[in-house]
Amino acid sequence: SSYNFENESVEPDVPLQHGNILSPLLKALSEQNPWGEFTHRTKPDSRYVRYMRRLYKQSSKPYRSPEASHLYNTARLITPREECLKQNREFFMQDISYSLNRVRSQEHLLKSVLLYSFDHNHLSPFSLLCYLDMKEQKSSKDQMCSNHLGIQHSVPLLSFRVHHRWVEVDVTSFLHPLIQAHKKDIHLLINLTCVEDMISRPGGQIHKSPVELTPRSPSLLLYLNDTSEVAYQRRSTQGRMVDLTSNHWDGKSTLWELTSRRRR
Amino acid sequence: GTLKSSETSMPKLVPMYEFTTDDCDLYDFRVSFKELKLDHWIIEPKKYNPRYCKGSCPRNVGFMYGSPMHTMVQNLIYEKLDSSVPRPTCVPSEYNPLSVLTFENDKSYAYKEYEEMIATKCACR
Repeated sequence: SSYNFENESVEPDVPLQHGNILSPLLKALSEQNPWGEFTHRTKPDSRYVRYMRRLYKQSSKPYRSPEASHLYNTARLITPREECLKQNREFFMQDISYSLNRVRSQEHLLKSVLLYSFDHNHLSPFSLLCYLDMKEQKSSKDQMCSNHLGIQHSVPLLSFRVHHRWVEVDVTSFLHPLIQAHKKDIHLLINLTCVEDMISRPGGQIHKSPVELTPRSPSLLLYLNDTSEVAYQRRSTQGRMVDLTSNHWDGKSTLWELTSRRRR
Repeated sequence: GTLKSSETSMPKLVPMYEFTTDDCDLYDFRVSFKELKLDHWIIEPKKYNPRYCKGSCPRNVGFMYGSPMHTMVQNLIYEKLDSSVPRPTCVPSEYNPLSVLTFENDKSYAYKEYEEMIATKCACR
């Protein structure tokens, strides 16, 4: 039988389109592969799985902390298209393309961040001063990775503390029009230049050398509010959107530290 | 010695939940996404307990099962007027959402909160 999810009827034997959980659940119950017969199974990247598991734990707590009363009921972590990265690696700007195929029309953008992963040998958190320069590229139909320059966006010096291996750089104001236009792909030229913050360290020495960012290109993390019937509608208790990133890494009482402290 | 008269004449009441009845009630139904061969797609949670409602609905339901007045009316219709009208049945009346983290086949990751995925209460209606 067919089920009508959000104005689209999904046949059990139709490959899953947008991560809708119920259709593959039914398929699994009728012993069919939820991704369709011929999809090869790629393994998820353990770093991203760890990161998203933390987000899952923080977000799915039955009672979110009051300051985290944000409205998102969907978060999507989109990794850059591999095929474009190879092509333009020699440019000092990273040419990055993201596929927004999965973002549905009823998923409204609340916040978007570039997620950088750091490889560093610092034992304690440290601060960075960074300058982000970002341009949108216009893609022509026949080319997936193109080099027309479009809208430019420069974010002045950012200062953030590096916890663990991830840094989120907020680019909501720049990406909002692109994502709300329901583009299926976005092509960006991105350059993030960072030096370590000049905070003197205990013991008096000041560390000046620029921190080498990993060559890995940032992934795109979108916080969305899905207004479709399938999604759980959160009632805003405070009616305003708070900084979504702070409650992950505010360092004061993150779940991660609490559990490790308790275990210790 | 001798028991007080009040003790000998009152039956000893047993709390209701010690009686197994077939009245409308909520039951667990645990599935593991690994068993369903969905764990390569659903990263979290590992298990899912949607629960379900089962049991008979007494004739004069009243509010004991959180049933609206209409339930009694439907019962009357079934008994007195037209037995082709079904009797009230035991169904879920309240739900909880379920948060799911999935790995999509375009290598993106999706966290989503799905509405009404776990039954938390039953009602006769």
